[in-house]
Amino acid sequence: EGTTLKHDEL
Amino acid sequence: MNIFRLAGDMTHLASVLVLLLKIHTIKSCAGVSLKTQELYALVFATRYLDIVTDFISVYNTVMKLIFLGSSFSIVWYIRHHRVVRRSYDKDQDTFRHYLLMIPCMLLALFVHEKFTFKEVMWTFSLYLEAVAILPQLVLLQRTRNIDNLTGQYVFLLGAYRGLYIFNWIYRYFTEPHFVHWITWIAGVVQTLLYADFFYYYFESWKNNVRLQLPA
Repeated sequence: EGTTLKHDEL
Repeated sequence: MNIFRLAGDMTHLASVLVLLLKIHTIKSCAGVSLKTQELYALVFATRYLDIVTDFISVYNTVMKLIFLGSSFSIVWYIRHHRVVRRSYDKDQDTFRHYLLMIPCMLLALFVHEKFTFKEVMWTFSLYLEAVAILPQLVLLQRTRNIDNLTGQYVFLLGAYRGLYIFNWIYRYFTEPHFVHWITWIAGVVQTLLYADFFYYYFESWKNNVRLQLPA
């Protein structure tokens, strides 16, 4: 899937 | 955002503030490993490369700036502040932390979620953070008396990632497709490295005696 890896944690 | 993650971030923030408080008010970094602080500055520098490209939330950006700013200023204090640097024990803080960076970088080049510069650097920061406390733990074992602030700093720093583990469990059961093996394994390894420190920390707290790690 083309979703860019978004790191939403610190 | 769940309560475990918020508690984890606040614990992490508290650890940084405790250390800054110690260094800034009593102008001393006795018992603090510069090596660990340098590793943490590198961890944040490589983990928050997306601070300008991916906006998650105001909270996320503010916290990233706080961690970046505090970790680099702590390194500056210990290395360059004319009073603080005199209390730095460079003869005891001898862990060769470069030997930690190289295997973490190699591992990140082979084991990652996606082979892009940002993703490999992010993965590198995870592996590096897992072992970043080692110079500090070695220093604590060498310096006989561990002052309260340094002990509290290490305790809070270890506890934050432990809280993150509960956050990952919570998210795994509440969000579909939330699977990040690399983050989870690195986080568990990191927390386990504190296990013996936690044991002696609680023992000293329970018996109300000074924290001392066995040599």
